[in-house]
Amino acid sequence: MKIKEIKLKNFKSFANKTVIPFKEGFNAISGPNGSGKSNIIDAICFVLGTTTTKGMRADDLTDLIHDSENGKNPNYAKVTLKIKNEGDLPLDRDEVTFTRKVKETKSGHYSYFYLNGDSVNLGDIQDVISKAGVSREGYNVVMQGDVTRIIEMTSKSRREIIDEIA
Amino acid sequence: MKIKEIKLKNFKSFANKTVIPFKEGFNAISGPNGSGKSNIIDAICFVLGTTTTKGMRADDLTDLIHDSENGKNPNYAKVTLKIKNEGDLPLDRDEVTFTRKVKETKSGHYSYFYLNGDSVNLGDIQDVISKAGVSREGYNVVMQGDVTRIIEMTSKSRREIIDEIA
Amino acid sequence: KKEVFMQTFKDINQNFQEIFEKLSPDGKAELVLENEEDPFEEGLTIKARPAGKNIRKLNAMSGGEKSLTALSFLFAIQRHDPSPFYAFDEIDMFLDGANVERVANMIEKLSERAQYIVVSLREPTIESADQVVGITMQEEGISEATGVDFNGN
Amino acid sequence: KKEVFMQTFKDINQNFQEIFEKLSPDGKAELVLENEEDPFEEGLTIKARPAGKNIRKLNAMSGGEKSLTALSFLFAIQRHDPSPFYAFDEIDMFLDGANVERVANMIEKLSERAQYIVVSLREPTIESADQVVGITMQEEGISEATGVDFNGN
Ligand SMILES: Nc1ncnc2c1ncn2[C@@H]1O[C@H](COP(=O)(O)OP(=O)(O)OP(=O)(O)O)[C@@H](O)[C@H]1O
Ligand SMILES: Nc1ncnc2c1ncn2[C@@H]1O[C@H](COP(=O)(O)OP(=O)(O)OP(=O)(O)O)[C@@H](O)[C@H]1O
Ligand SMILES: [Mg+2]
Ligand SMILES: [Mg+2]
Repeated sequence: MKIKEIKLKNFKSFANKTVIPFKEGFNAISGPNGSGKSNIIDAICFVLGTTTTKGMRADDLTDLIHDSENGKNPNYAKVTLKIKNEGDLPLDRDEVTFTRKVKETKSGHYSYFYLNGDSVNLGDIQDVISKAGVSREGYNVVMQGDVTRIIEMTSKSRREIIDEIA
Repeated sequence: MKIKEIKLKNFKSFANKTVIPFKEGFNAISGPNGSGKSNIIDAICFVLGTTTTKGMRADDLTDLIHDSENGKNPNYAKVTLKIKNEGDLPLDRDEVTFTRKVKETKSGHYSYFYLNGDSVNLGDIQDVISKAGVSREGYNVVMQGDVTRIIEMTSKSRREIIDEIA
Repeated sequence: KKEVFMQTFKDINQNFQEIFEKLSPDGKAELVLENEEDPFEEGLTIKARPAGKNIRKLNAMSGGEKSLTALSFLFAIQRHDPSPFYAFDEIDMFLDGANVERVANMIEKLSERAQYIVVSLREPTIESADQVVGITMQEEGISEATGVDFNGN
Repeated sequence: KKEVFMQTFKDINQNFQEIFEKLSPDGKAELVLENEEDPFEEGLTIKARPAGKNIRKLNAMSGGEKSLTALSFLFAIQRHDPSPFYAFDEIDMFLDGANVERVANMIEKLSERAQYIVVSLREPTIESADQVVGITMQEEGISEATGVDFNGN
């Protein structure tokens, strides 16, 4: 499985529909402070459900919806990942899309997941990606400032990492 | 009060007697990872007593004594600050020296403080420097990785900072 | 007690707003007491608006924005209650090139009134200093000062 | 259960030692179970010896040494239990120039077998990538991708 592109609409600072292509190998994202780099990593975790709202620096899901000074405040945010299936995803297509949308209404906020356009649960998406080796604990993602976490955690939690893998 | 120089002997990675001069204005310390830069900041806090052993990345004071592979393991560590007195220190000399020594013996470890060569308590040193405006809480020192601490602490602890200053 | 606190708060808040605008051009920020009537009941929060953005919750800020806001707060305290010297260990690690320059320039100005000892790996900071002390570990496990370089500032 | 755990531990430990020596030349490190007889009773610690130094307590290591040790552990897990893609956000922020180069080179090799998406402000990392995506905020508060630059690697 490789991420071919990410499409963001109203997700955090990405107000306009933004499409970012990725290569199969080594991709770097760069830019000034506050420009939106970490928001892209948050968006990947948002779709795949591998982190909490706190992990995305939000108090609740509605904080992920773009809101700005000039009042252009939409009531939904949407992120789509276009994935190349290398045979490791248990689906019969070469290209797979995962989409997650959060919508705010008067009675609360709702979260919708789509797999190739069909409405599914978060659990369905997690089942599919775990077949390709993407772990639920998300050892494949290191958030900003977290790199030395493994050294600073207790020795018991460090041993538990091996437990989960075994 | 300005720090004219720091002298380290057997303090953490500074096995040999090392003298580092400082200018009155803007001093930068640079060098590769693990070379000993943060140990100098630890040494300043060690002498002035503005931090805990945990703040100096040590479990107890004896961890501050240099110990190395090739067995040259001394039983003491010593740091001296040579200070220019600009009239803000309640002492009658132009130059003041603060020294702290930690010594390990069979029956435990002992910490000695000296002010201009005379044996004093930590409290005496702290009284003298607080007259020059060096606060006990040490807002004048930011340890490595701590810069965003003020943003991440609770709003109550942030308000308490103002309480202490008032 | 409340009198003194409110006076200190107003002064530091004034400093904070001025310094934040210098470090984040076009940005605005202020310190806000959660309970103005009885400040000791609640805490102190920060409303910061980096250039052109909406006032965000503090935890939504980026690493670089948090650093600049925290440094503005620190410098605001220092202006109100000056200390003769300051020791900073890699305060510039989250900052991009332009922000490192701004912080380095500010320290350069502040160092006319107080002494700054700053550990840094970033070029703009090292180049702004009056003096650079190099630290190295030639011999296994033993730190040495390699030399002192006057920047000729 | 203990069988499987011990096998996994041995494998990851083997990887960890090899990778640590590549990232910290002349250094040595290993993973150590606090209770080998009954590993589930206690935890897992790391004995790391950067080049030529004594084995230190983990908390005495420098910021850069902690990052390299943590990254070695992460890469050791990845070799044992590979994932198709990895996302890293400024993992190189504590590292000096030489160490950033070593980590960037390692990611470049690993990216032959898995996809890496790495946020970074450091030049050696950006230059090693196959593609660089620039992010900017031209319009107030709105992020845009400025363009994609193939490094021609
Ligand atoms: N819901 C939202 N609507 C609009 N903007 C938002 C929203 N949530 C977060 N932001 C903005 O996104 C910006 C943070 O972006 P991000 O953390 O991605 O920056 P970055 O490029 O990683 O910066 P750094 O280099 O400092 O880490 C903040 O300025 C914040 O105000
Ligand atoms: N008691 C001690 N005896 C000998 N060496 C010690 C002692 N305590 C700490 N050290 C060593 O000091 C080194 C750490 O130095 P320091 O934290 O000052 O590095 P640094 O220059 O700040 O690096 P970085 O750029 O990575 O932050 C470690 O390698 C550690 O092993
Ligand atoms: Mg970021
Ligand atoms: Mg350091």
